[in-house]
Amino acid sequence: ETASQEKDEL
Amino acid sequence: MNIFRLTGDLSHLAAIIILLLKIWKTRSCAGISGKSQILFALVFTTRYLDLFSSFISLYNTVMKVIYIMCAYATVYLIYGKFKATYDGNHDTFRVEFLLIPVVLLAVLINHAFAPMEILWTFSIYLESVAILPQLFMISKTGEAETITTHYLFFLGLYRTLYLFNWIWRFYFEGFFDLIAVVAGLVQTILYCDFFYLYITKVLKGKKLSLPA
Repeated sequence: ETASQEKDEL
Repeated sequence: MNIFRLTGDLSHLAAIIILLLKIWKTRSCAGISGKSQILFALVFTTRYLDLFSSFISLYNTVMKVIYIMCAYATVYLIYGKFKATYDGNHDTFRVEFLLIPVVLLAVLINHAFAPMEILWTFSIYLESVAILPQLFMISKTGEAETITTHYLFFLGLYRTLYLFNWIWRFYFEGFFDLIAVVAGLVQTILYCDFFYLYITKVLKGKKLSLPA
């Protein structure tokens, strides 16, 4: 599971 | 930020504004699925909870606030102010058939088993199918007002542009989010039939009517 990346999208 | 994501967000904003203006100006929500609008309000609510916990940019915050306010204003107009014009007899899609699988999927397939992450995943999965009640309603009534087709076109275009945004980000930033991409593909594929009708009919000045 890839780490939860920075959520910068709307 | 890249051109695909910016035009995607603006296309999304255009869709939301077109719908809100259509209901407000015509004082009618005929042909609009209130269920889809409730699902979209739920999508924004579960995805934008980070408004209170993290600041990414002014653009990000402003757009999230606008999306949430417009979504709830639209739901209010449909079920509140103009509920007399709400066509409940044709807005009969069983949303529990969407919500239950989406909740299960969000709990089972996510990037991290943490509340915010699961809410975000739920929101991504829900958004990919949230338009189904609206498309179902159009198939039941057999037609859609032209302004409604423009709303759907920009709404479908936004996630299509996001697919290019993800290609761009993968190539230039090495960014890749399988959950968002797969859900975005499903979401865009659901619009293909509508896109075909929109391009072959509405753009030629005809009314969108489905073979009932």
